[in-house]
Order: sequence, then structure tokens, then C-alpha cells
Amino acid sequence: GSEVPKHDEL
Amino acid sequence: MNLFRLFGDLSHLASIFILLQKIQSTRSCRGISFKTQALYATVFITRYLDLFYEWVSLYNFTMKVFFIASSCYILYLMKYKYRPTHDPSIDTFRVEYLLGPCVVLALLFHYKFSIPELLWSFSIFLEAVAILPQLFMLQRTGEAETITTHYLAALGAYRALYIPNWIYRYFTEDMVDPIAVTAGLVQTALYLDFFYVYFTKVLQGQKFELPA
Repeated sequence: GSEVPKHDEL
Repeated sequence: MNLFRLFGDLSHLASIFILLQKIQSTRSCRGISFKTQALYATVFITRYLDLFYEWVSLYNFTMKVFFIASSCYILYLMKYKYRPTHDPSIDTFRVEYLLGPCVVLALLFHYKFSIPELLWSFSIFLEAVAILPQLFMLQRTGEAETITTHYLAALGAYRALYIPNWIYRYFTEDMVDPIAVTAGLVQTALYLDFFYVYFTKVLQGQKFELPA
């Protein structure tokens, strides 16, 4: 898909 | 945020303090791979560029600043302050064999074809293998100071704790990040040999020594 997961991890 | 991730991040923080403690107390960076440390600095700088345009939380922001600053400080200590204690002749892993494939992987696997997303993917793949020069050095010398093994154990624990974090997030938030998970599993697997020796020797009070 074209959805980008939120990069909320370090 | 869940406890697995929190303890993972705290373990990551601890690993950096242990490394700094090792360098300052022995006044030496013997046994530490400069190449691995340089790769980590590259990982943090390429991944945390979003510091400048994306606000996640104060926690997230503070940690990112800390990881970039501490990794650069460690490079400074190794390159300048304790330079004579670093022996490049045993730090011989060819990092181009890691950088090249990570560039290719990032071009193949990313969430969006944009500079920040490509750099993010690159940093994820590079982090997975950044420990290899260090493990290679350990393998070559066959032994390590106890404090260095605590550093590696804390770093490995950080990666290991991210796995239950992803499982937890899958069930509670229906969230999956296939790139981070795949790279994270590979990264954790690289520590298995080390963990075996760490648990069976160092934690039993013996010196970290690999069988000849």
C-alpha cells in the first residue's frame, strides 16, 4: 500500500 | 508507548552510559569498534532528520537529540581524546559491504519514494547490521573486557525488547511496520551467539572468552 507507518519508534 | 518499548529504550540509553563509563574509567577505547560506532552515528543522523519537521512527543524528541549527540561524542572520544588507545589493525571489517547492500535495500523497500523515507529505510537496514564490525572484532580477539560485554548485552536487550513491543502493538493498535520488524528480527538474531556466551560465562562470573 501507499500508507506510511508513523515513525514514532526510536 | 508500552513497557516493552520503554524498557527497550531505557536499555539503549543504559548501553550508551555503560560505553561512556568503559571509555572514561579505563581511559581507553580498546575493544570497541570505531566502525560500529561510526555506523550508529550514521544511523541516528539519517533516521532522526524528522526532528526538524515532525513533532512526535517530548520523549521522542529528547531521545533523538540524545542519541545523535552521544554517538557523535563517542566518535570524538575515539578519534581524538583516546585516539592512541584505538587499534585500527583489529577493526578490519569492510563497512562498504554493509553500506552498499543497505543502499540497495532502501531503494527496493521503503514506504514512499522520498528522500526522508529512503533515508529512514536505509537507517533501519544499517542499524540491523551496524554491530557486525564490533562482533567481528570480538571474534578476532576472542575475548572482551567485562564492561564491554555489559554494553553489548544492554544493546542487544534493547533490540530484543522491541520484538514483544511489536507483538503488543499488533494486537492493541493493529499496527505493523514490516520494514522495521524484519530488520529488527535480523538484528536481534545477530546477538544470539553473543548472548549465549554472555549468559553462560559473564553472568556466572567468568571472563568473556570464546573457545579457541
